[in-house]
Amino acid sequence: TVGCVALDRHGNIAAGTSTGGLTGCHSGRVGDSPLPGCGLYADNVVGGVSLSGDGESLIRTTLAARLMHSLEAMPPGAAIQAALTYLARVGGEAGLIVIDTEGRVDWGHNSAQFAVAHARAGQPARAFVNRAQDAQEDYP
Amino acid sequence: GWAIIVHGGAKDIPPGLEDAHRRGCLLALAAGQAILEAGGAAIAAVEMAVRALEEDPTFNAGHGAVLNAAGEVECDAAIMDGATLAVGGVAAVKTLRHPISVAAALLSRTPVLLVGAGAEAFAGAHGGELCDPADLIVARPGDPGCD
Repeated sequence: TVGCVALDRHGNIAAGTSTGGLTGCHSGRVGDSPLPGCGLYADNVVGGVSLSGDGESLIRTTLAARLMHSLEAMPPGAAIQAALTYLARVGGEAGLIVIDTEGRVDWGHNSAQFAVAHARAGQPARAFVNRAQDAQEDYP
Repeated sequence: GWAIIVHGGAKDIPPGLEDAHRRGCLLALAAGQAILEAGGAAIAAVEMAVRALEEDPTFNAGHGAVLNAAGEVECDAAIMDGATLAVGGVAAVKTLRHPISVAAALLSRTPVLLVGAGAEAFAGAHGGELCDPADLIVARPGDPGCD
């Protein structure tokens, strides 16, 4: 599964997801990826999110919606941690990318790895496969 | 200012493939970043970045999708515009080279989510890039895929 969140110069935010599914899953099975509030969400007054992980768990927890609600009250890093904590109720792995309306970028995961690249105006593009490799102090 | 972040899936990355994942994410990021730097729209940047990821066989999306129990490819994609809260999504599609672009084409045409043959018919009527399902299959033994 892949995804993207972007904020443009006009303050507009968008989010997207795309997946090739699960090996050996039942024909017709659909996970979180195409479902707003589960695998993605975007709202100019809050931010945008795109998720990856165990689709059934992300659907059962409506994790993208939960992450968006948390973003209304806390910065992206804390909102991501709150979402991952909630996910533990049903179990499963997830990776989450976020840009809030102030342009703050962050990401997190409880999976072994999560390939991510990000960039902001005035800051070069960087790529990682684990959040621990991405220095916290670089975030606004 | 602008900002962009892309991901290539929450999963175990096989040893030796970390660089391919970082490189693929950076290429996708560049595709979206170019649009944002030129003053373009976030929705266009997201579509272009995801298209690049769908094109890269490193990732489980588009070209690189895994097979279900019936031995078939079934892809899903969605895109959301934070300005209007419009959402376009497609699911269980087998013949779309870039599901994200068909999802984007839905944004201005009302339906939120189309599945299967209906989504593919919509793609055919609105300039979607159709392909043989076999064109999307890449040999990645042991890859369980992910959402």
